Amino acid sequence: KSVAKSLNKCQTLLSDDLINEIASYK
Amino acid sequence: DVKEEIFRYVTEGDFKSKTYDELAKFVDKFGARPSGSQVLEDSIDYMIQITKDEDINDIVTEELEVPHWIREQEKITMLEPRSKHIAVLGLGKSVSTPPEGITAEVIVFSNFDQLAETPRQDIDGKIVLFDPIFTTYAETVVYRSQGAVKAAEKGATASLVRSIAPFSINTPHTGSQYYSDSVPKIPTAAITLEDADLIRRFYDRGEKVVLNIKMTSSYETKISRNTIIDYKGIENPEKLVIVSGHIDSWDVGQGAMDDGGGLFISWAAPVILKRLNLRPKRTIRSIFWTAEELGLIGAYDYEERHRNESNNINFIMESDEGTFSPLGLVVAGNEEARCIIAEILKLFESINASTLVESDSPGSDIAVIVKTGIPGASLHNANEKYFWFHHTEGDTMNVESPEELDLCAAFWTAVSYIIADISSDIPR
Repeated sequence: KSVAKSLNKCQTLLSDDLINEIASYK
Repeated sequence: DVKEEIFRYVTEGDFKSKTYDELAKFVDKFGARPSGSQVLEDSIDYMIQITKDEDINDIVTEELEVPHWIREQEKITMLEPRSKHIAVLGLGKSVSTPPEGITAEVIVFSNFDQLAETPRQDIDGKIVLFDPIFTTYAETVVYRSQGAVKAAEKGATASLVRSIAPFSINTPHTGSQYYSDSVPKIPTAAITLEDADLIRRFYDRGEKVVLNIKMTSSYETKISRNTIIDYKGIENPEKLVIVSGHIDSWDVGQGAMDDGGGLFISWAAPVILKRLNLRPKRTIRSIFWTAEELGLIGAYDYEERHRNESNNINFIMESDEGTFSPLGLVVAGNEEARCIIAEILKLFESINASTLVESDSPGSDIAVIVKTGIPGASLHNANEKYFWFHHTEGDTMNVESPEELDLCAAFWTAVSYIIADISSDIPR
């Protein structure tokens, strides 16, 4: 197992809408 | 503020300490729940009843055949170089010794390579002791699970293993092991770190070590059940986010930690959501696996039985490595799936539970399903002492903490709710 050092591509893989949607659950 | 609402309710509100209290009632009532036992079946009925008491009634059980291995008498006596009682726990499905026991000289190996390099005539008729020093569970558990077969291939009459644990107060740790049809089945057991290291010191000094091993057990198969509880989604009820833990335990200890904690946070998730009247788009399915300890028997049955509908599993979760303070998730999935989970975990930075650990095979039971390509995760938690208690008489309620269980239950519920409710499926 290794802790994910970076998920660099997330910004390109996920839409802003989805990121904002997930953040809204906070 | 769904996440905050769940955490307030579980850590400060009416559900505070509920997970711990329900786990304690369960563990105190049933104790150990070995595969194939009546007490396991009674405990399954109990879980169904307390779920119905929460007005959650979408519950089915699925019957399957499981092993029922019963430990009877176990005793090891060191005869040479001096007389000493050796604490012992037989390994799951071990065969018995003859009534008079097996008396033989011990030969010690710290790894399988040493065994392979040793001529058969040096091993034939002896008791093999494997004494690998614990590094990680994954690295050393093979000496427990495969030691009997490897030793029998070289003519050993019995095999012993230094308990797979990093710490001991002369506590033997049991566990599963697997025979091969192509080699004789020899009795096999775990001894303590202390006794294994004592024998190793004698052995390295060239002193002959002779043991007498007496072990008896019985084996048959019985019918048990996986338990499936659905909290139906409102938009896509056919799509599943699964939370799970196993309900069976070893016959030693009480299975409070392994896997009572995982069982009860997975029971709590739909209960908490129902009480808060939070219903996600997709269905949250709680599964209580049966017969995990003797080889993931329930999980294999579920995977086979539901294979033609596996495309409906959006994400699968399991907690079987402790329910201590949550730190995040151990995640299997493609990069986009991990990115979505990482984004969700950002919501839990305030409780220090936002770490995403990558793994191809998280969990135990769910590994059977994850390996078919379904994304999933196990609970990443502060379980540094997990293997102190694992598969021992020490696995009791004293290992558990009400505050940590509350955090785990809230985390488990919030994560599963968000995955079940967001607009995007978890991609494969």
